Amino acid sequence: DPNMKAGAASEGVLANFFNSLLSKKTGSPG
Amino acid sequence: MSRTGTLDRMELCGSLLTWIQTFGVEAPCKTVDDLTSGIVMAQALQKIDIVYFSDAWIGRIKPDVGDNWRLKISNLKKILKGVLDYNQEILGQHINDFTLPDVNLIGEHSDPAELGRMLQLILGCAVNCEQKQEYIQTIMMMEESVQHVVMTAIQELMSKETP
Repeated sequence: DPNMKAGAASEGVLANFFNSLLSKKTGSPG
Repeated sequence: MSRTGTLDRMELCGSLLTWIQTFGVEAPCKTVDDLTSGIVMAQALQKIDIVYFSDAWIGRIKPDVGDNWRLKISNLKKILKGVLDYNQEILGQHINDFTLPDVNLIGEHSDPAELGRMLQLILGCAVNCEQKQEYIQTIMMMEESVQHVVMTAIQELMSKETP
């Protein structure tokens, strides 16, 4: 089903983005 | 529906209104009008960083502004300055080339597009602060359509940040 595939791809994009944001180092330089 | 990678400002406001409700602040935050006094935004910022957005800071935000748009604008100016200072002093980043929200339009006309920009800046604080894990995980639990708008909003902000 193309709709299911598109939905899964979209979920993957979101998960990748937010997971990369979680691992991104941020904060004050000191 | 917005094109991929671009932000529909009305859609942004709607999705970020849904997002800010996840903070569970004391002040009512169901509608755009509920947010124009700045109280909800100030309380959300205090949850993001209680040390920086301290009781002394929040004490400068006037409660019970009613329909007085001058008081609303005064509150919104303090919040915008707080958010920009927080980005620079705590997060160590400067937001360049981002059209700042017009607080006059928010206070006087409850402009959703400008309110969306304001909430976008607060979103930037949430996903970069020390407890960002908590806020990002909350976003990941939200409806997919909201997550898409939030992702695009963060990407737009990130493209304008410089250390």
